[in-house]
Amino acid sequence: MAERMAIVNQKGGVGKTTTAVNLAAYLAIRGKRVILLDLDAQANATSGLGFERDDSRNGSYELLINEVPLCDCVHDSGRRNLQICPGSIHLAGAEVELATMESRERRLRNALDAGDLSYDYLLIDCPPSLGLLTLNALTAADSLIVPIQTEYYALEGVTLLLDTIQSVKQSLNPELQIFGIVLTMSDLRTQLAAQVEEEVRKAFGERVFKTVIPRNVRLSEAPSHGQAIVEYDRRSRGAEAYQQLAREVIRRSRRR
Amino acid sequence: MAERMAIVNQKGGVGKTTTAVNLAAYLAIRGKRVILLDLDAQANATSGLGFERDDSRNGSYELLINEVPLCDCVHDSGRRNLQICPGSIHLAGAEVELATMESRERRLRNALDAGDLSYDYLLIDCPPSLGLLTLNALTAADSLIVPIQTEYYALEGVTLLLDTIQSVKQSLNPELQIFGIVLTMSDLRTQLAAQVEEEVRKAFGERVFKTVIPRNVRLSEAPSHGQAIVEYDRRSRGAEAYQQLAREVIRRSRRR
Ligand SMILES: Nc1ncnc2c1ncn2[C@@H]1O[C@H](COP(=O)(O)OP(=O)(O)OP(=O)(O)O)[C@@H](O)[C@H]1O
Ligand SMILES: Nc1ncnc2c1ncn2[C@@H]1O[C@H](COP(=O)(O)OP(=O)(O)OP(=O)(O)O)[C@@H](O)[C@H]1O
Ligand SMILES: [Mg+2]
Ligand SMILES: [Mg+2]
Repeated sequence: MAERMAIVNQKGGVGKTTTAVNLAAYLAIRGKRVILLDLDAQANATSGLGFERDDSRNGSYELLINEVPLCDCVHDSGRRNLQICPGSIHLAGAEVELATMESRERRLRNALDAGDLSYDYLLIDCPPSLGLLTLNALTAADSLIVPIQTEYYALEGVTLLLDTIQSVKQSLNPELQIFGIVLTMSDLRTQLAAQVEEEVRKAFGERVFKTVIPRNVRLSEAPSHGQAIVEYDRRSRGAEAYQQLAREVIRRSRRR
Repeated sequence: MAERMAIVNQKGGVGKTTTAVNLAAYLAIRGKRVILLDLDAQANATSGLGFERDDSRNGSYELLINEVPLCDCVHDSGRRNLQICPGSIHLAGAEVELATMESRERRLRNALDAGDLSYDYLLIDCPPSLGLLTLNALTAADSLIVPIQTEYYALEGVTLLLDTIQSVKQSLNPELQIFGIVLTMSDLRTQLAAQVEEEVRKAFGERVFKTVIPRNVRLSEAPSHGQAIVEYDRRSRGAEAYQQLAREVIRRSRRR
């Protein structure tokens, strides 16, 4: 199986981290071996699973910049089947450090290829930009999950993202595909959400997951307890939606 | 008066653009001469005011990278007292281009110092990162407005932002100050929003604006019409909050 998936969208605050953390948790519960790799200097996915900042621990910065082997950068998350390669503040400087390195877009791919850990899914939580960190994720990934918030600005940014994916496919990673598009923070009481959903389904058809993630305050409360939604409130609408999404991801993986 | 203010927070989706656009519009209505400078490749502030993508027009990329004079990069917005220096997709590559330039963090400051346009407020909408574009804004600005969404992840990122501001003050821009912190997207029906507000006011005291921007769907609808909230729905709660914020900004400016 061993699928590497980047959760990517340069628009900020669209639910990348929330999707990465909660999808990882539900896939692990379904018996899939999951590694969650946090490639954002904010390290939200890391703290969202309850990891305190600990700069003495190796993580995605050391993997990418210091070439520390993958098995030394991946840590137990305290949950069965789920491991984490934590993010850190050091990633804030990584973009500039990478800019002058040889094969600067391929460093993550090379690090993952050299690693000898086995997994079913390796999910990469990306920062809100199309800089060298995200380019590394697009080059390393087999496929992409693109969260799109049901808002106007989020819709606008999709063209820029698709153009970038195309150019990565041509030059760095020809096998790269969009695994799926997930609509997030949808408040169906508003006309805007319904309009954006209609436009996205019209433009991307089957690639859009049937599961739509509703706006649900429990999802934004869970990280302050260092818990995935399944641990914080498994009966919430947010939990049910991510459980549903995990099922859809597993079904799609089988069909590929 | 001529105050340069950067609207900054590396956390994505916290309301930077919505604050930049709507504060600019209300300051202009109050008779202040305003330039809105869009430093984000997503160019949301540009489209939020109704500007179509037009790559033949000079904007912030040309100002920063090609050293085109400020007066050739600033355009009429169709509103009295409000001009715009548009963002564009080209900014996506600017981070890497800047990485190998001389005085790479000071290029925006130098470009603004050389410009001979007069204004009362120059607002800079920053992208969701602490890369070289945002560092240019922090080096060029007199002061900062920091939108903080009343959510856990947004609160977490503040330390990283403050550390960066400190290091810019020490090495690049000693006069830089936080003009104000504005709480955004606050849904006071949730306990989380009230908790975050309490923590922010405890940590930052007077620097936090009294005005809190509520979550209000009209604010997210306005950009799809290319309008500021004052044009789209001036009686909405979102409009009233940003009008209030503009008053507070003017009052604080007088006291400085
Ligand atoms: N479905 C949802 N309902 C309610 N709140 C949500 C939902 N999804 C995410 N959130 C909250 O919205 C905010 C933005 O989500 P998140 O941080 O996951 O987005 P992101 O795309 O990872 O942001 P960034 O671009 O900064 O990395 C967070 O505070 C999160 O808790
Ligand atoms: N007070 C509010 N109420 C409701 N929606 C809002 C509010 N403020 C902003 N929004 C919406 O939330 C989304 C995020 O806001 P915005 O794009 O202004 O944030 P940003 O910090 O500029 O994002 P980025 O980090 O991508 O630049 C947008 O779709 C916007 O329309
Ligand atoms: Mg994130
Ligand atoms: Mg923005």
